[in-house]
Amino acid sequence: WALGPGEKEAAVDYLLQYGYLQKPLEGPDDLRPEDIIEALRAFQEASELPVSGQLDDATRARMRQPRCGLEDPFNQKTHK
Amino acid sequence: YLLLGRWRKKHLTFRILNLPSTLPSYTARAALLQAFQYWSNVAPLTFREVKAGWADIRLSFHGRQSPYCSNAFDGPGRVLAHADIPELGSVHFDEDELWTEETYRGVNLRIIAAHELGHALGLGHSRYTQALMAPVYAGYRPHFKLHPDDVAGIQALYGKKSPEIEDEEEETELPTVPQVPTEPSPMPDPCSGEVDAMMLGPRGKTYAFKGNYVWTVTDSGLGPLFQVSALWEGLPGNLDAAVYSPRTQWIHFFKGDKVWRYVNFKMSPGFPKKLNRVEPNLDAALYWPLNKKVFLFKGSGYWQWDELAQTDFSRYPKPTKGLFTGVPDQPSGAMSWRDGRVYFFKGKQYWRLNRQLRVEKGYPRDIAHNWMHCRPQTPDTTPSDGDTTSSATGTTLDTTSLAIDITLNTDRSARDTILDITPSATA
Repeated sequence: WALGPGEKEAAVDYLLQYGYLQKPLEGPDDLRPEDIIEALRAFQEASELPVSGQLDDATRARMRQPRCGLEDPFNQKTHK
Repeated sequence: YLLLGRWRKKHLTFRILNLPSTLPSYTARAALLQAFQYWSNVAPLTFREVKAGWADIRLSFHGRQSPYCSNAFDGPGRVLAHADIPELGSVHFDEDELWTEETYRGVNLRIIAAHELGHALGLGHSRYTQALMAPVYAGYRPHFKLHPDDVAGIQALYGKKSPEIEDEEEETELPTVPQVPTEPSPMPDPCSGEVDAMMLGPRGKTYAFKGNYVWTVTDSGLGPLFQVSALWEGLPGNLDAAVYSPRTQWIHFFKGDKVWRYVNFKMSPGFPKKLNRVEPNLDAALYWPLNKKVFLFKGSGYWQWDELAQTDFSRYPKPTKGLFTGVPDQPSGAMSWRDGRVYFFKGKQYWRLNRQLRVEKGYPRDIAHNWMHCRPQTPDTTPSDGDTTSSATGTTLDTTSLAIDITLNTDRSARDTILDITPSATA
């Protein structure tokens, strides 16, 4: 996807902030692409968006919606 | 729903530490109080406000910096608020948001507060995007109510609300003293649209008076009809006017050449008194928050009264139309409402005035349809700006499922507001 500067980082920050993605406790900071895709799919499903695993326009728009600051428990893996 | 924790007790105190600058304070307070009521309506919880000292739940507004919250906010948009789970009790709102009420603009404080209180009571985010506990704000809804998932979640934590297990000390008996001898009169039909008086009372409740009866008007419907004297002992029916002043907490009722004063539902000593400095048989009364004065109306004139000072009435009455542009003579009711506007009522119609006290375009409109939630008898002309009033429209009055939601604070000072709603019962 043609992403603007920083859009990918902003999306990863969103997924981390709201509990869709967990920084590996022991590993290095960089996250595995498959984890990011899984987190994105969890967010899209919880948001009733097409579950593409891609950072498409609808997903980015949804991430800009005003919301509560608490985490979402919608990615079973991180939620555990 | 998701359960994150719960309080070991069900009777909680709360304290409002500060308010947003984008709303009149009594509008913001009413929104926060209503947010508590959504939860106390469906679970055996009570919330008592304290104005000083410690409270279980503490509501406050802060921005990008805060001396007591490590979780800074991010300016307008994005994160609107956050809250701690039980039994911590902090509820914080982003002071940089445009907090509003009764409009699609900005962010509705009442709905967001209800969401954050859901967290403070132990709920996590819901997967239902239309549920109150969904993480993303779904916008202002004029007839907002909890989603079944919200109700199921809170009842999973605290049980269902049921009248028979209401705690004794919370029991609020209706007054047992013999009521004022009132001539038996037929119960009025709110859908007639006609009222003797309208009042924005304590805790932002809207009261309509007709004959010997009074009922509350809310966004989601009408409260049950009560005999006036069942709530305000000693008060007769067929009132001329009613007005509540947030400045003094006094409620004044006018009838004929007498005036009654109450604080909540308790009559003040020495009342009723004789009206001697203004004319008897008034038509209406309202409190105007901008100058904190009470206005009394009769015929085409008004008196402006400072409750706490000796008012010189020698130059009154003055012509009503000189100050309230476009309103009718001999109104049946008048009030300043939660939305910051002034309303006049007469016959079956009402007029809405803007902050310059000038009747807005598209008025008068139909009381029964726009205030009393009755199905329109005739096609209603919505004003050209399309703005409908705050109350629900288009629903027929359903008297079968009304719950009694009168808060009776008989022996508590006005300071402690008990938001315990008496259980539903046959009206």
